[in-house]
Amino acid sequence: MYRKVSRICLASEPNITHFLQVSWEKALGSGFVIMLTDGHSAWTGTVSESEISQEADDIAMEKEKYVDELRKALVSGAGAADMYKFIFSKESGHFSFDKELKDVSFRLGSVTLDKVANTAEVIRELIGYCLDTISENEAKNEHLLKENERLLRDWSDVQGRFEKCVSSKEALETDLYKRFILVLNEKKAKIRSLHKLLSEVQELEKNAECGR
Amino acid sequence: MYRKVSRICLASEPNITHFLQVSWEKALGSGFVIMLTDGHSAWTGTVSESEISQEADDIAMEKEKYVDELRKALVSGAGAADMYKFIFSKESGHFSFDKELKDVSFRLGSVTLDKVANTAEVIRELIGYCLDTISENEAKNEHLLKENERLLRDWSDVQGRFEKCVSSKEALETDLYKRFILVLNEKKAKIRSLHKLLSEVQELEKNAECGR
Amino acid sequence: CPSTKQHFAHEYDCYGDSYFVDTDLDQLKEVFSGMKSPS
Repeated sequence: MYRKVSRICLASEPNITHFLQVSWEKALGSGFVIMLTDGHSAWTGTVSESEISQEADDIAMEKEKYVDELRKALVSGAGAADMYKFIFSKESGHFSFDKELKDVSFRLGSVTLDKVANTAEVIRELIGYCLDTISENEAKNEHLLKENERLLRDWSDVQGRFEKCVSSKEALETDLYKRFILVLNEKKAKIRSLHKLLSEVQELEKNAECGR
Repeated sequence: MYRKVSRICLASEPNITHFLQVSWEKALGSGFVIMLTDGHSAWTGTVSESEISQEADDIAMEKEKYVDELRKALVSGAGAADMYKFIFSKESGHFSFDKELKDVSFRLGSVTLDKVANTAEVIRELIGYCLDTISENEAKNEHLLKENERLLRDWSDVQGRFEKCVSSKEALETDLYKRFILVLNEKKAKIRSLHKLLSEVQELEKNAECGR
Repeated sequence: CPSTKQHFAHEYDCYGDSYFVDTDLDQLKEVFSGMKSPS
């Protein structure tokens, strides 16, 4: 069950905010229920899937595109004021909505709404739904904040370990080279001493040869 | 300006949900405005800071603790049904709320509410506030979700770099040792050959000495 | 004793690495680990 409540202004009462509630089961295109209220009275009506298909045919629009237009007009909320005109007659209950383009407007859809007998109950249910949605969003918000903090801690932890790894890699390289140089220089010193000894022995041998 | 709307049940009408809106400027203890509605009618009243102080004195409670109790009863929402009893007389406009403990309940506070003339406007404003709060929360959640995605990407990136660093550190160590071993063994081969040569020269010298 | 000392001094450097016998990964790691920190 999906539901969306948005503010609209009626062409006949532009200074009074009205609220439009649209609710549907799986998909908007499968039909939906409209509820309109001014905070004092409420009217409700249903638009069936066949009526949606018929309307789409009548205005020569692909059904999917038409449902998308319905979504923008009745469900999206933001921007509806600029692009859509809502007309409602309390006497007849006729509710219609037009899409307004540059210099032209065309009828997007219409439905007859019946006045609700127990308006107070409908308004209570609407306010209750809003409060529940607020609570759910606050809980989601809380959860996301905690997730956010956890992710930040995790990132900070890995970043620290990465920095340590970079430092320790540099330190390892330096350390190994230093140790290697010490051991290598020992070998070089040995080679030098062997060379010296060899030269001395060869010199001695040469002198002995000369003496003989 | 702070505002909180919560569901309450009146002792006289337990099956009808009422909505309690409490609004205050900087601190609840500095005074607040109450609005009560059943979706059809609305009543409003003000509780001043001095009235709060007076009430705290009357029930021999520290003001800070009393304000905390007020917050739990009127603002917190959750749990209010279990612990607090709300009594309202539509005729007199007298609204009171009791705290219910195990077997005893005591009057926490009361205020006289006046019936609002233009209920529809008050209810429209309430629904409008709820819709704005929903939008704000949805925007916050959207932002937090994006933040979380970014943090996850960042974490993943650093984790990858950390793993690469660990691998490259191991590879560096292996590589350096290989090179060191090659160089050292070159030097040792040199030492062995010099030592052999020295031994041979010394042997020759010894033989020559013996011959002489 | 002096002769043993002399023998080892002839065969190994002051870090315990042989002058004559080729080293390998394990031996070199052992030599390095026995060295005090160069810094």
